[in-house]
Amino acid sequence: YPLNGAMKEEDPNMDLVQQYLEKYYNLAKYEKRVFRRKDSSPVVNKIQEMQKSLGLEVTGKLDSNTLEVINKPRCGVPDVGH
Amino acid sequence: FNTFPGMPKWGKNHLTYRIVNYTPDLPRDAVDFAIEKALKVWEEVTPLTFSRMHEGEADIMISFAVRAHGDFEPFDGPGQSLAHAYPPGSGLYGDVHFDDDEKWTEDASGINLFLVAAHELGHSLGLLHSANPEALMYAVYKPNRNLDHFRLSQDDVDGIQSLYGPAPETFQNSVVSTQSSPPEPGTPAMCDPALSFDAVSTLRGEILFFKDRYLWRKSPWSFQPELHLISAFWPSLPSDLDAAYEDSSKDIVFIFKGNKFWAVRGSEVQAGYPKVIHILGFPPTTRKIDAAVYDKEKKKTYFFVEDKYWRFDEKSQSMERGFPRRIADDFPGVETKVDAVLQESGFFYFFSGSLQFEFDPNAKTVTHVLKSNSRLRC
Repeated sequence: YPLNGAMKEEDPNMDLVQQYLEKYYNLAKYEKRVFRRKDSSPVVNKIQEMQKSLGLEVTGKLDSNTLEVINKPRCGVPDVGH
Repeated sequence: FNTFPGMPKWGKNHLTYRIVNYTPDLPRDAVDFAIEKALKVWEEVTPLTFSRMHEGEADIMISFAVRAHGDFEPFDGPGQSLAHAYPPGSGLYGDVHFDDDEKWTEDASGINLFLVAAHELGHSLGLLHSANPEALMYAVYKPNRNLDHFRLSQDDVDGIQSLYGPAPETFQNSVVSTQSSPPEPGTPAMCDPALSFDAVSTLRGEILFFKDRYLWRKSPWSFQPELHLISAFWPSLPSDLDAAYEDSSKDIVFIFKGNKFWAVRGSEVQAGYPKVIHILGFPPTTRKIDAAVYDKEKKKTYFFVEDKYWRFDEKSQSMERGFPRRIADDFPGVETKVDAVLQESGFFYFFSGSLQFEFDPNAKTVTHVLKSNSRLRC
């Protein structure tokens, strides 16, 4: 079992970010499937959308500022219109 | 700021709300108070007004729930999503739901209910999230706001006024004006020679002069009196008060309007109020109190009603026998229509219209006549 950590390729934050984008930014199922491709443009677009609506620097990357904000308690209303 | 797609808004300015259930985290009156205060935040900058319903369908139904609660938007347990609300409309729309897996508090030790309620009610009125981190409508909970003197950001004000326009008298700041800046339209003029007061009271070493929706706050630590909306300190209190006095031994200010009175400690309205004035011993024919003052040396409170006064013994908590008596008999020289009374340095100061009578109770005579607003450095 000590190897399990080394075998894990996914960023531990990815599930959280996936859920966040799905819940508050209407990330669709088909977009989720390609989420693990780092250059996946639908996901990058969603992250940029999230950063813009949260008043963060728009980088399209999950930088520490972005992760810090999405870990904070928040209102459950999506940031974009349903 | 942002509005919902299509800019949904209420088609009327008077809205109803109902608190459907309560969280076990807080006393009921604390929840009531938080919601009322949150509604006031929006009421002060728009033409919107709110009234509470206790049964039936209100425009804004407010409830606490956990996990799935019947709207296909389940809550997620402790943390992350704290609450949600729906944009204006009928049925579910306009409603506010709080996640009762959170720890709701009156202060910032848990999740402050007032802050979240004010934010959610912004949604109920038509605002979506703002990208401005200073705005109340920012999506992320920010507990480090001034809870005692909360103010909307200009972004929030601009947002809500884009939907409903400004209040009849627009105030974007709880401190409305001081002597050094011109008063806002509709505010009482501090140095108007005809100025009278509705009520005057001490509060923890300061003096509060009540007039209409406002109060001037005169502090020994600051040169200029400050003008505030009464609702900035006590959102649930009415305006146009009748009387107020401080019982400094209890650190309580009692505030009277009509046949009701409230007790406030600092900026907190005490639970169980308002009460009716008749429990103090007034006859049913007494409809209102004109003025009141607490004599801290004798532990007695004087209540002035038309041309008579009553005396209440704070030790026995009962009205003294032999009252009411005529004001003119015991306070000769004082105008019989009393607006407010202060006690200071052994003197009583009677405010009557634009005049203030300094009365020496030992000599039983008026020693000075001043303008009512002389204490406001006019």
